[in-house]
Order: sequence, then C-alpha cells, then structure tokens
Amino acid sequence: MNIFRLVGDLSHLLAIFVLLLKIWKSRSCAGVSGKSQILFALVFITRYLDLFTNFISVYNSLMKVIFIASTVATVYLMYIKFKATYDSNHDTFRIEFLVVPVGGLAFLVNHDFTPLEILWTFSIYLESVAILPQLFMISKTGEAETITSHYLFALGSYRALYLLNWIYRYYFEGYFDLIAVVAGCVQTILYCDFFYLYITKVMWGKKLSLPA
Amino acid sequence: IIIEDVHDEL
Repeated sequence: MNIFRLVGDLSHLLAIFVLLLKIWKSRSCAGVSGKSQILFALVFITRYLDLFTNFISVYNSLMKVIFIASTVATVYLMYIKFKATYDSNHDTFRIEFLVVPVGGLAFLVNHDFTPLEILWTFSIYLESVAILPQLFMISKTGEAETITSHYLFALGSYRALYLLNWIYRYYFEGYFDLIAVVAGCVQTILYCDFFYLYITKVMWGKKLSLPA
Repeated sequence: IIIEDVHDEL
C-alpha cells in the first residue's frame, strides 16, 4: 500500500458517499445518471467475485464490501425509492454500446483466459467508460448541481491517483499491469474536460455549466 | 516485472 493508492481509495469512497448522501438528503436523484450507477455496480460485482476466495487484507475485504453495498444502495434509491425523481429523459446513453464491446475486448485481451480473470478484465475495461452516461447526461442538461460536480471530481481523482500509485509501484516494487494502466489512462482522460470546468468554475463558487 | 496472479488492488 502507498499514499497514492490510499488517498485514491478514500477519494473513491468519498465520491460514492457524497452521491449517496446527496440522493438520500435531497430525496432526489435529479441530474444523476442511473445508467452510470448500474455500470458501477456491475464493475464492482464482476471485480470483487474473489472476495471470498482471495483474502488480501481486512482493509481490502472491507472496502470491497462497502463499495458493492453502497453502489447497490445507490441504484436501489434511484430506481426504486426515489424513482419519481429519476430523470430518464436525459439519461439516454445506450449502455449496451459500452457493455458489449467491453465484454468482447475482455475475451480477446486479458492476462489469463479463466472466468475470474476475464470478469476482472471486463470490470477494468468497463470502469474506464462507466462515467460516460453521466458525462453525456450533463452535456444534455448543460449543467450539473454543485454536489454532483464534487462527486465527479472525487471520482475522477481516484483513478488519477491510481496512475501515480502504478508509477510508484513500478519503480519501488517492480509491479506493472498494462491492462489496468491503459484502462486507467483512458478513464482519467475522459474526465479532463470536466476537471477543466471544475477547476475554472466550481472552485470559484460558480455553478458548473457547459458552454451551450 | 511482476504480474500478480492475485489482484491486490481495489
């Protein structure tokens, strides 16, 4: 474990709980893409299947349980409890256009052709594009609530910190995983546009609105 | 370069 990965995991945890609290407190999921949340639930479920077979550490197992439970809870709040506030008219990204190609790629490019490894690879590829429905929804509505932009900033920062973690691990532990690094770069690059808007607007107290 | 057969990252 290193500081980059620890801060990255905590940033990821923060993002998930900021969103969960926003929906719970405001009793509304306006401006939030349910499709992205479904993809994130799929990412965690397919990645953490080894929860019961490979014990790494208490921290690792605890975080896996928290990530799965909190993301499933978010999907539950969005599609069941506060379904009336779900903005399906703007959440129209065709996620099958993500899941199918990612599924195919996971079969073709992986470290080991075993079910668990292919599912892990699928999860890594899917996570890199899972935020697209959310970014697409913001581009359609033209703006995002401030709390939603904080959520996105924390979520985007987590994988950017993981890139630093991989640089650290390469030099100090000789650890390198090309699949995770490439997907992590794609994932972080997708946030660049948002990061620019967040830093130039939200940091100065303005609302995040995309240039029309 | 070590490719971990067990993924130890979240």
